[in-house]
Amino acid sequence: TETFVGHQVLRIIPGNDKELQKVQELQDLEELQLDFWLAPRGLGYPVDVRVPFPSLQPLKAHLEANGISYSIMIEDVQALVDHEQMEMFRSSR
Amino acid sequence: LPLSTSTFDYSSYHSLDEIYAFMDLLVAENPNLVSKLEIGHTTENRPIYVLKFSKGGTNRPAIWIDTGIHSREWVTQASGVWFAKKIVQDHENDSELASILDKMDIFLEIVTNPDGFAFTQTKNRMWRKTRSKQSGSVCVGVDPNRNWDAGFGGSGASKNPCSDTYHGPYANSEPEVKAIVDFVTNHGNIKAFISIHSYSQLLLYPYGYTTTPVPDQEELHEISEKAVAALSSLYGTKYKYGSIITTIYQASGGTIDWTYNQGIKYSFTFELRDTGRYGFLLPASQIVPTAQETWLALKVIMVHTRDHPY
Repeated sequence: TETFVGHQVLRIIPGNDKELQKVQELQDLEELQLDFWLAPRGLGYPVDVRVPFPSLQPLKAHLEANGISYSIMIEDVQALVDHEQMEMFRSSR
Repeated sequence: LPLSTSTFDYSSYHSLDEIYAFMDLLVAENPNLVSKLEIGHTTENRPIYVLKFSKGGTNRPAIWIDTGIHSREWVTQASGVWFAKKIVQDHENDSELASILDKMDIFLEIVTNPDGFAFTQTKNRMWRKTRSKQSGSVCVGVDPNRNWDAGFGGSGASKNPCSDTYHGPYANSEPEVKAIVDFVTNHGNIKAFISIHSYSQLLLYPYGYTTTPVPDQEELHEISEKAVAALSSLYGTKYKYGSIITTIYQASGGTIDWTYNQGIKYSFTFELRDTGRYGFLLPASQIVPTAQETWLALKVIMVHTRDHPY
């Protein structure tokens, strides 16, 4: 089973075309294993991306180096998945 | 398993088996209104079921609703379960719904991607695609919302089998897609087709593969405006609406582009809520409010379809 310990979901809201282009370029960096929950689609629209733990620092450094602000939408994906599983188990009980 | 659909927990996420058991219970409790059709089998040989809600007649004009084509979008399958119960509960006391069913049938496919859904429950919660094997690649699965014969293989889908938007080796390569294509083609009298995704609060109409506006753009835009107003009236959830390509991005091989091109004028896609910061991991406590608000929008579309035969 795939686990998501340490994975975070970052929310990026491109403020200008340059930032939008930088974010779009991230989609081609396969080595980062990014999972775009909301793909880039235009200025002012949130881009939500799940980032595996090993890629977190490199990606954050890249965003900060390019002056692209982001927020952490989900601190630890696995924690939410575990909670969801627990709720399902409780309900089926 | 629950004793009846009245004791079923609609405020919780459920496994594939539990949803299939719910469907059987609903049919058993309402044999004069609900039946279960098997429209095909998946790559991993799971049955693909559609619930039919009908007051009789043969091959009547119909409305199609599907949820869960992207397996990780759990709030959609859960909403589909709630819609099924709502139709049964209200088919007599809700005059609008009663009059829709007097003239039309409703088809509801709750788990449109069973293999992917089972995979999210056992191996990878974040799985989106089907589970078909790709020759020449270690990667698995095709994006079932890029596999339709409408602008297939164009911009807005990936040719890389490892991509989450991989369009597949050819149009309708996925049995989950082919099953619907065959059903819609054989039925021949479907007048509205609504495919439900999550998340980002959007109500979309064709096209996604081209910037060319659909001939019925004005009417679809008006319907969307009314539907979104009805949806927002319940909990204030803010939606945007428009054509796929102008509202989000170019997406080729999409479901409702194909259905529209088959002549199903009232073709729509929903992207349900996350009004917070949960994305695909929307808490189960939000299932019922999400389904309730979406139902109001669905009824606007269904009433319009009933009143505008074509």
